[in-house]
Amino acid sequence: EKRNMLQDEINRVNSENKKLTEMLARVCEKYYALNNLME
Amino acid sequence: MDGSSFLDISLDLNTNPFSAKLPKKEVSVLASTHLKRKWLEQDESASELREELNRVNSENKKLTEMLARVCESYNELHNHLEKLQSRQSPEIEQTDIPIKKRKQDPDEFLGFPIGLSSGKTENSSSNEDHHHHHQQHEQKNQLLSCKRPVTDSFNKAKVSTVYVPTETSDTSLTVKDGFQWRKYGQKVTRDNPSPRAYFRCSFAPSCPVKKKVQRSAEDPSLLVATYEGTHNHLGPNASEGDATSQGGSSTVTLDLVNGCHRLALEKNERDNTMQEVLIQQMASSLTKDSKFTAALAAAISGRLMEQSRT
Repeated sequence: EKRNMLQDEINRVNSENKKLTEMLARVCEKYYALNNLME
Repeated sequence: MDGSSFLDISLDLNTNPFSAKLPKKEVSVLASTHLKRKWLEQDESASELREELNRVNSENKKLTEMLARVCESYNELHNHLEKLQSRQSPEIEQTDIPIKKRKQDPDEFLGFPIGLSSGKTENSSSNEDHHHHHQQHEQKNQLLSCKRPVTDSFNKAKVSTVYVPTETSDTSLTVKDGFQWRKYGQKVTRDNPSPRAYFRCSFAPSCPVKKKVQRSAEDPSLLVATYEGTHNHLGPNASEGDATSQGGSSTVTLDLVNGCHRLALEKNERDNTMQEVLIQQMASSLTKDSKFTAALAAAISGRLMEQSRT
């Protein structure tokens, strides 16, 4: 039961990390677009 | 004497009471060893899972920090761009700027339909990707369209400049040209100690004409009024039929005639325009005068009579 709980928690954090990575990619893209616009 | 007391009639079936317990002990030791091994295995596996959890948690923390930093940089850059835009073209209405001014929540800012912090489950990846691409396209268009109103308005605008003498002590930056103006901004420019005021024509609704007024840097006794655009209504003088004329510049230009040596600075085109304006003003004032029109009619009819006699 403890192992299952740990595995669930790992899955949850992994899913969150995936979302964070996608978000980071989008912000970086927007940042560079704005930077290019300013240049 | 009872011989049974001497005779050991015991069959010695249970001579060593520990001998019967030995196998049980062995079983229990074996079982505990097995359990211990199993527990150790489980513990080892759990510790591996714990390590894995620590690793992903650490990664999560790093990603969150990095995202916060990039969001902060983006907001700084965005604010900087807005400042630059407001400096370069303060006459552009704020409604023309499509970029939202307020700081946004990272989820909303990135077009994420689902908040991470809320812990909700995500939609199907295809829908999200489509939404993502659509939003990215819109955001890029918004970003790229920032300068469009500026270039369009400047390309289409008809620009004219007039110089008006004024009192040095007068700081109102007003040029009386007959039109009604609504002041919507003022700023200090680098090349001039006097501020520049921005006006929009409010004589008629939706009139696109804008006016910038600033004291001349070379001669502070002069106000420089720059008009942009063409009026979409009649001038302040009702007799003026030309809706496109810069009626406002006529009064100003007459002031120049009265005594402004700066007139020489203006181009030949402005001289021609001034002459036209003078003629228009004379014509309009004369046609207003009923005595003049009667005299003119009499003169014309008299001339016609003479011609008919000859």
